[in-house]
Amino acid sequence: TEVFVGHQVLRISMANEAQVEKMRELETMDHLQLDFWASPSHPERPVDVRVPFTSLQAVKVFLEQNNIQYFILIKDLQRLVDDEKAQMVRQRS
Amino acid sequence: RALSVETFNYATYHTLNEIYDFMDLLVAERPNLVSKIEIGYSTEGLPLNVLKFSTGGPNRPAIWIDTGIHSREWVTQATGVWFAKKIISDYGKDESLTAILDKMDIFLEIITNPDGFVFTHTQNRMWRKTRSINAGSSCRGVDPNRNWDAGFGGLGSSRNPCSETYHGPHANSEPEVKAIVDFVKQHGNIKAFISIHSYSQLLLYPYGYTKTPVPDQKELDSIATAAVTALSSLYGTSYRYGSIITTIYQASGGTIDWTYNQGIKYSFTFELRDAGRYGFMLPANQIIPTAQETWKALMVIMEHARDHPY
Repeated sequence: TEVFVGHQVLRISMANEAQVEKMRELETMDHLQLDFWASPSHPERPVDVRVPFTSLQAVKVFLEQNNIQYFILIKDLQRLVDDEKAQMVRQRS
Repeated sequence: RALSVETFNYATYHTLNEIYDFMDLLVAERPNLVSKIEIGYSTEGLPLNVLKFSTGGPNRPAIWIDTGIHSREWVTQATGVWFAKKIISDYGKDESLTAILDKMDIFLEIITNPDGFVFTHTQNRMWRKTRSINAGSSCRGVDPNRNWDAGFGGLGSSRNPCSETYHGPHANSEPEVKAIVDFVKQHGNIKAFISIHSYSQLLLYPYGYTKTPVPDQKELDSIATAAVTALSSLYGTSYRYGSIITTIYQASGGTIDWTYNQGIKYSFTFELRDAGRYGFMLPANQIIPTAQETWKALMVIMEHARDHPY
């Protein structure tokens, strides 16, 4: 079973088209194994990305170097997955 | 196992078996209103079950609703379950829904991507695609919302089997898609097609693969305005609406672009709650409010389809 310990979901806000382009560049970096929950399209539409723990530093550095604003939407995805599973078990019992 | 449709817990997420059992319960309890149709099998051999709500009459004009084509979007399957219960509860009580069902059939596919859905419960909660094997690649699955024959393979879809938006080797390569395509063609009288996704609170109409507006844009936009107004009236949830390409991004090979091109004028797709706090991990206590508000918008679309035959 896939675990998401330490995976974070970042909400990224782009200020202009150039930053949208940068985000598209980030989307093509397969080695980071990013999961775009919402893909980059317009500056006014934020992007949500699930970032594995091992890629967190690289992604945050990329965003900061390009002056792209972000905040952490989900701090530890596995916690939410565990909570969800526990809730299902509770409801069944 | 729930003993009846009444005691089924609508406020929690369920497994595939639980939902399939629920569908059987529904049919057993209301056989004069609901039946179950098997429209095909998934890649891994699971049945593709569709609930048919009908008060009789051959090949009536129909409304299609599907939920969960992207398997990780759990709130959509959960709302599909709630819709099924809502339809049987309201028929005969709610004047408007009764009038819809006296004139039209409703088809509801709650688990559109069963392989993916099972996979999200057992192996990877974040799985989005189908589970088909891609020749020459170790990556599995195709994005079933890029696999339709409408601008297939164009911008806004990927040729890389490892991508979440991989369009597949050819249009309708996924049995989950092909089954709906065959069903829609064979039926020939579907007048409204609503495909439900999550999240980001949008109500969208075609097109996604081209910037060319659909000929019915004005009408679809006015329906969307009314639907979103109705939806927001319940809990104040704010929705945006418009064509896929102008409202979110270019997406080729999408479901409702194909259905619209097949002549189904009232083709819409929803992106349900939330606006980004939990994404695909929407807590179960939000299932019922999400379903309730979405139902209001659905009713607007279904009423319009009922009152504007074409």
